[in-house]
Amino acid sequence: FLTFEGDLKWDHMDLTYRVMNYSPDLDRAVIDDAFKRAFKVWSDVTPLTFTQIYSGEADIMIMFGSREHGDGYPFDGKDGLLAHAFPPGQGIQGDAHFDDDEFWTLGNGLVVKTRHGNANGADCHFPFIFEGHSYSQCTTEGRTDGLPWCATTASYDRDKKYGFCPSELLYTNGGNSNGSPCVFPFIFDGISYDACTTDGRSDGYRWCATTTNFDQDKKYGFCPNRDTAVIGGNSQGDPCVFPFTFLGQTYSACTSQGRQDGKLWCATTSNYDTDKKWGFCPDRGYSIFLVAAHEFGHSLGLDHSSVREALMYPMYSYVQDFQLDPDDIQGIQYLYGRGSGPEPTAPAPVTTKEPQPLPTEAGSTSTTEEDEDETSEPTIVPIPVDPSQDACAEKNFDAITEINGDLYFFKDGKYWTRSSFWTSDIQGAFTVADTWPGLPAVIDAAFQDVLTKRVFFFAGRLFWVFSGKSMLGPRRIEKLGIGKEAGRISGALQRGRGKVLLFSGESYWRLDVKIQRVDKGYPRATDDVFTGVPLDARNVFLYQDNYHFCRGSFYWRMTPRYQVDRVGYVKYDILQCP
Amino acid sequence: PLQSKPQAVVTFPGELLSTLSDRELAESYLQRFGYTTEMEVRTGSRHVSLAEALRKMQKQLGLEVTGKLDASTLEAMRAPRCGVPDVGT
Repeated sequence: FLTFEGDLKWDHMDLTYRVMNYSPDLDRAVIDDAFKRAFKVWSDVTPLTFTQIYSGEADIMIMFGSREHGDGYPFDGKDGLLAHAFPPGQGIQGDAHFDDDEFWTLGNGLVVKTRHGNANGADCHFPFIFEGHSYSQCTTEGRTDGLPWCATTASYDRDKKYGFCPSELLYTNGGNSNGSPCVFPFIFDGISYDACTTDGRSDGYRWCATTTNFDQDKKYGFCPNRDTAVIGGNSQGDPCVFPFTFLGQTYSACTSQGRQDGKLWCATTSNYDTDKKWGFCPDRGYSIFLVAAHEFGHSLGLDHSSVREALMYPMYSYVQDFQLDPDDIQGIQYLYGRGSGPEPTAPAPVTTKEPQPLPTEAGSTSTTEEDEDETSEPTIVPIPVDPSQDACAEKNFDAITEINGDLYFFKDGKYWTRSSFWTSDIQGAFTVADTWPGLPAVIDAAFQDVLTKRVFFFAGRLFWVFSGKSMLGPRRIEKLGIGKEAGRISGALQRGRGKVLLFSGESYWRLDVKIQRVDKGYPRATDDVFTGVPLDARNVFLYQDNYHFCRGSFYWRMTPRYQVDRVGYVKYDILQCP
Repeated sequence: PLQSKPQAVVTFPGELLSTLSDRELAESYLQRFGYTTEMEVRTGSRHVSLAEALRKMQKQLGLEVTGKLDASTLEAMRAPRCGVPDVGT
């Protein structure tokens, strides 16, 4: 293995990455998943962790681009150079760029992930049988709205399983229209367009307006590639048009006629002889997972290896069941070790206060008059801290919630509080059993009903309701109308008007607190509404009117308008540890 | 008899014309990926510096080290790959 001159490496283990834009070749979720798995290749053998963020500057910024894309190292059209990355460091260092003139797949040809329909986002199955005919691409047959669809099993006639294919009539990527579909025709620069266009752009990405008039409304999105989109050529992304005429002959499929390299191509208008518009037909493409894993090796400090089987060998080759080569493992562990993790640093002295009065008296508050008096400056006396009592030493929490204006952090039968209205230091640790007798040591979630001040606690499939110290429960969450699919409740968001959202796995229910029953029409998929937050959050809670989703040491903050506007550290931002 | 008409070969618009000779392809590849520098190409005797650079590349990429622009070396040069140079910063 080789490292870069001077053993360039990151000076911290918990790295962040951000995907700046997406190739139209693959569904966004497929690309995100491929990058996540590509990072996992390296985190599996080192103490490194990788967390995706959606705004601001990440350690590793990832982008797709073609030809000259801003860094002075231009790509070269289809094939040839596939991607490149920069060694660790600030700014562009550590970043990874992918050539969007390539056809990005998972290495085995076109990946058409469906949306909607009844196949839960499964990929198209080609060929599939519909009304006795075989289809090897998406079709609008059987529909009047022109939306391309496909079966997700070998026979739609038998299984009736289907989904809609990528199409600008269904959605757009990026831009400023939250995924709205194209509106045709639309006006741009005074001209009417009835299809996606690259006009007005120098990067070759196809776009459309999502209202009838871009000149007026400035609303737009990028068009996903259809399954018949061509690669490269001079009309990248446009679909093949069959039949087309070439040298006077008619072709109703891709052909290698006219080429010496045997590559298949098609025309993107009905007549190549007059229009000269063409592109390559989809082939196996390049695995975005394999290429990303290689480039992320560079981003971490590895240079090219001369071991042909190594991931860091410079030439691309598709591997079905990928395994890191010992050469790669030796290289990355030479830089970062094998999972021993960074040494803990001694905590700074923290002042702690006496325990508070009971927090759940109806109408009570967590601060009493005399408390306020005690806000005189604490004298910092270095007090040896018992790590088992120090909230800042905890890696994560069983549950986090706001009760009477204070944030409560629960862990293994202990809890800490911190006022969420003014900066105050952490109070505690207190014993859960002292405050809520009868509650188990480990809970999964808690919330306070805003109207009655009662506090609900969840552990596994059981829940308790406390009014002050008086407890009702445990009862099974079936009583709330929550089905068996919910193994544990990971968090709750109070929504006003007596409604609370309860999260479990990738779904959430809306609880009517008054009748203690979930509303009809639930559960719903979390990422339908809360897009961009981790679906495996350990804690979900409302804090300062924003929704917080925690995973590991990070939290994702979402505004009431469902915009993730911040990703940060629970320890430093929410606990406000030194 | 199956190919009654001679194959027409078309230059497709917008396609990077690969009119590079094998030697020009080799020189650009070796320079781009750090096996030789532009200066070496210009000042050294072209024949010697190319063979030396080819040997370096063949060794680095696990090819048979011949110092010659043979078929497997040309094939390697045309293979899809990462854009980070193999040698140097």
